[in-house]
Amino acid sequence: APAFGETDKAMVNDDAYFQMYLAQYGYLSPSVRNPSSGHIMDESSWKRAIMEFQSFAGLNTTGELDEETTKVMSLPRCGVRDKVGFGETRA
Amino acid sequence: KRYALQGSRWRVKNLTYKIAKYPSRLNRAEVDAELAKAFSVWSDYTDLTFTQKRTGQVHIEIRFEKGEHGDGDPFDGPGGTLAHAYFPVYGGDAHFDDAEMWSINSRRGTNLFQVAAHEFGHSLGLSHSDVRSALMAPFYRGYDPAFQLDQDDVQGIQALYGRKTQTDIGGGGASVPSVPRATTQQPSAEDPALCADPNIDTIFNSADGATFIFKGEHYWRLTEDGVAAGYPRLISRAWPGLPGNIDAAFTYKNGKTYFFKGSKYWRYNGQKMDGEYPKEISEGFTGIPDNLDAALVWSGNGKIYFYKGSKFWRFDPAQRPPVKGTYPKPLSNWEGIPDNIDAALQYTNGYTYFFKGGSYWRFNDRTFSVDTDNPAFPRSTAYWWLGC
Repeated sequence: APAFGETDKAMVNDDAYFQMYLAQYGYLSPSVRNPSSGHIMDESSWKRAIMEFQSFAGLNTTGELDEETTKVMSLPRCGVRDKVGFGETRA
Repeated sequence: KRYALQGSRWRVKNLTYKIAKYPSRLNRAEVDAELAKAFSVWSDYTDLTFTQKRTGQVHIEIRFEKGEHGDGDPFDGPGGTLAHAYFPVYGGDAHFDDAEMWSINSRRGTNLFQVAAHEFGHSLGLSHSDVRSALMAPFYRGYDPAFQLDQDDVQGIQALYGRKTQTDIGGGGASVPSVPRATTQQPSAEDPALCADPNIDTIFNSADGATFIFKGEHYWRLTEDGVAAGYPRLISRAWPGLPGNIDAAFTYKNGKTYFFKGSKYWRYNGQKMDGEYPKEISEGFTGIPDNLDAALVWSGNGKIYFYKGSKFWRFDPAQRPPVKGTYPKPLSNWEGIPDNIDAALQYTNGYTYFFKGGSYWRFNDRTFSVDTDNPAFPRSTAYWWLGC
């Protein structure tokens, strides 16, 4: 069983999880969070969302879901969005 | 890198809160204490006050819930999302995932105090910070027994609600509240050891207005009416590189805090050493002796005064040499202040205070003598400053 407080590892290796995560915390359009709506996304939006998260979390902004990035995404955290409104740059 | 303000804040500073639904696996009284402590993280640096109510309308409602709980933002079981809170414009409420293993003062589980202090930052108008060491960073970083707000958090909350204007603990100063103080402005906790032996090594204000007492290896932060809950703590944890049993300390108008012990002194910027220290006192404070009793920046002229035995020195960094004229002079010039004092402080209310044994004196800068008041000075340090 994962050490208490960490999101289950199996859950983290699912692409949909990352999309949901980035949408939940303000890096992608909230509509991505609606599992019933198929969501096609262009590569540049996806890359930009990952880079914004990496920048906010103090990681190398590779634009890829590398090991370091997915590790931080699996940390227990606060449910409030990091970005106060989708697409807005931080003050 | 810095804090982020969501854009709304409370227009009042005396806020109320209610724990509408408690966690299923913790003692209610303990939850009350931990959440009060979490609020005090923010009231320590502002004039915000937080009063718990059991019923009726409040500013901030707190609930421990599982899964979907009526706000469209369901919790996800153990791990993942631990809690969320709403900014003032959206009501300020805070919700915690009751599926988490909430813990108190333990490495196991998820620390309730730290997560609650973070969520209450949102309830007050703070967004997430990208400063990794800040409380308002979004990621839970595990139990931290020496928890301290990061400067980034302090700047964020003071950008919203201003700095703390402490009232006089010693009963002086114009800012003494005319009405009885709110009951639970911030949790103060009597410290039996300090009450039993209220002799102190030194007392000083930090650049951001907090007041600290040093004794031996430990320190306490003062609240409006006593010592803050969760103290004493180790000096070496908060001011890395600083030893215990400090002789004297003061914060100068450059925002740096200077500590003196034996023949050495240290300079800190906040709680970070500000260069290579210790240095010799004779090197940085020419004309000032070793093994000091006390030091302060006097409210009367902004110069630095050092006290030792029955003598005192005036140090003016703007002069060459900084100690001019016929110093040292007899301490008896400070009419009514005894020799061999333990500590001295210009408190944030602008008054100058001297401490010796378990007593203290408030100094009247105009008459240049101990203030007259009822009750008269000296007064009990334990009662008036330590909340005993």
